[in-house]
Amino acid sequence: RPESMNAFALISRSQGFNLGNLFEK
Amino acid sequence: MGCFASTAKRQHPGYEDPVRLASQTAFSVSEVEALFELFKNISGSVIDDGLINKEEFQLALFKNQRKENLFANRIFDLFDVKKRGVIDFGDFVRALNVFHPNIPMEEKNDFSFKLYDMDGTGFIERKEVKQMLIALLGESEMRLSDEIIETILDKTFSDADANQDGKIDRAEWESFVTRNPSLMKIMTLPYLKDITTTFPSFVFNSEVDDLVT
Repeated sequence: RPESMNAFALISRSQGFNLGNLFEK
Repeated sequence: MGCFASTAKRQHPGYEDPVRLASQTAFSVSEVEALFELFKNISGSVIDDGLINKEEFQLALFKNQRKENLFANRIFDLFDVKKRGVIDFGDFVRALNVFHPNIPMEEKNDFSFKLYDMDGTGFIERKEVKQMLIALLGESEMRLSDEIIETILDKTFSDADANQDGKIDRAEWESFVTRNPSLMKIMTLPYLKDITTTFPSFVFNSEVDDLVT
């Protein structure tokens, strides 16, 4: 996938960036 | 000792008037009050002092697994605008506002630039991106050799660093994310449109008479 050669696409998959978790009970 | 008839909300040192916060953000007054319910849960999880510290933030993000994470630390630092090591309610609402679906892309781009410009030099440098890639690999099952990491960095910088000076400035970032809109997915939280239904208990704690807007 072309995304795999994009460092930022990879980095943005970190759980640490997943603020949606704050809203899941 | 004096006796104060203060409400739970006023005991929170960073509590701000929801009407004022709503006027400064994309949230309605009811939504700000619903966010306060979330804020109370997070800020009271370790120390019930009305402020979110880094440990509480990470517990909320990783669902009670205590883990140190570079990216969560970075988000925390950007929420902590007063650089006190804690997030008060006003900080929390104003920072989450950037992630609201109705906020203009330019504001989201600006926040994401700061997210990746970890040392605050005004540039996203290759060494910072490499550090983040290595941190990502550390938290996942993915194993990549240094050679492959360097190849990914070469490709990324050849796309993003238009003047090829080894670092990405704000204009280059703006152009890069406009060409790669999927990178901005992390900057929009659809949850923020449903917070009053996610936290309906705000109705019982509301200090505002006219909740229906």
